[in-house]
Amino acid sequence: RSQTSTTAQRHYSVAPNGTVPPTKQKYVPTKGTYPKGFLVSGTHVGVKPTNTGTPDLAFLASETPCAAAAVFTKNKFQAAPVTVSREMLRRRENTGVRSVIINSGCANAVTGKGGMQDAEQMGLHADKCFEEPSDGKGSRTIVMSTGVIGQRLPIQKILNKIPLAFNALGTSHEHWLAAARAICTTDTFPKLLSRTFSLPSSPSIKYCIAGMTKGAGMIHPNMA
Amino acid sequence: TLLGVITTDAPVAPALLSSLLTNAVNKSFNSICIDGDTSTNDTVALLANGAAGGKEISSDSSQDYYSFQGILTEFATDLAKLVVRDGEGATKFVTVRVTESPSEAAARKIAGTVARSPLVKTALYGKDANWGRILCATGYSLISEPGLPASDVPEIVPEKTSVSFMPSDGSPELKLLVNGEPESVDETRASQILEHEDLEIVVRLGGGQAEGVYWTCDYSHEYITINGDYRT
Repeated sequence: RSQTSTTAQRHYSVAPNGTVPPTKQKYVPTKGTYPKGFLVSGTHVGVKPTNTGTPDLAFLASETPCAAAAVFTKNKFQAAPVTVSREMLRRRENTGVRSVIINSGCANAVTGKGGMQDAEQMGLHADKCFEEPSDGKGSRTIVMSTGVIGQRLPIQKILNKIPLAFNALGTSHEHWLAAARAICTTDTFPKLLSRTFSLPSSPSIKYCIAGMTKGAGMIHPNMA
Repeated sequence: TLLGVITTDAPVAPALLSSLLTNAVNKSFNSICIDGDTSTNDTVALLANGAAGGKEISSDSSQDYYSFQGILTEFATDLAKLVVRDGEGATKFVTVRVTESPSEAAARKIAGTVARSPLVKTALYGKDANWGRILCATGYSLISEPGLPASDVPEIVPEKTSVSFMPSDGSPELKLLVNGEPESVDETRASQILEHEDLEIVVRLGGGQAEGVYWTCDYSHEYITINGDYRT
């Protein structure tokens, strides 16, 4: 049992010290060009009690309310953040979104009504950081969680750190990399890409697209 | 679980974002498989704040829309491929391409079935050019498929089906099965091809023009080790 644990621990290589296996280092960008008006951060909360220093809360914010859409798992047991985020986007008709808040270490899935409240609280606490008057349409934040199924989030720990995560927002490559690391679970490297492009009607404008993703197991997505 | 966030400073009308994202995801994140399990939490979000200025993409029949759709799909595909490259315990990155199909939906279904097959994935880990397992997965992939209209379900004809490995080094394909007849496989060359991290499996149905692609990885001992230790 202990030997198995030791072997498995090696795969959490972005967790304890941020090291990436040599064979995977080529997939981690050393620089990037990121979209204007978006700020990101990766902050340590300690969602898992064993996590003593690795970022596990990602915060992504738009300087102005923006358009947003999402696709979600079609699994019938949808996690609380899936339900909460889908309803938020429906209510807002894909507009007026300010941020995305993501924790790793606990999926907040199959956690009942309490889990729904936890997901809603994460969104509302992220909203509070912007100090904007309510527009009557509820939260402006997409919420995501990843990790083990069937456990409640240590919600107060997360809520306490959201203002810190907001204060840590920035636009540098390091900020983006920290956010990409914060959403990792059994991933061995953070997954982050950025590109520039132009559009036919505005050939002189340089647009940017950037994205981060996570996933290593329980992967056969079927989202809509 | 798969999570993803994509952001752009291009101006896109909110009403168009869902179709742009759905089209991109169907050809990227919805076309990958590591272990065949669909999570309770999978979510991919797209945010567009228009901060770079310019003319808003406001029509789904505009040149800008088609251009952005292509950029977004390619970008999402590259992100999705990174997930496969980090599959738990994976040692290989495998593209499964099904061609000459009467419909894209059927081609994707077949590609996904091959990509999900534990026996195909363990053969890949063992560097075994086991076309029999690929053919087996192809053969059962469209059985009991209520989601596809009858007109879209191609008849898989064994005598028209071919299987090849496309090496990642650009050298000619290694034909394993041609029109249902097994080739005399050069085992040395097969081993050389399977030594590489990247590999492409091509299944030709010989019955149309449509194509479907999935990206997958192999199954290794490490996958069991990791997930035998992951506790709820």
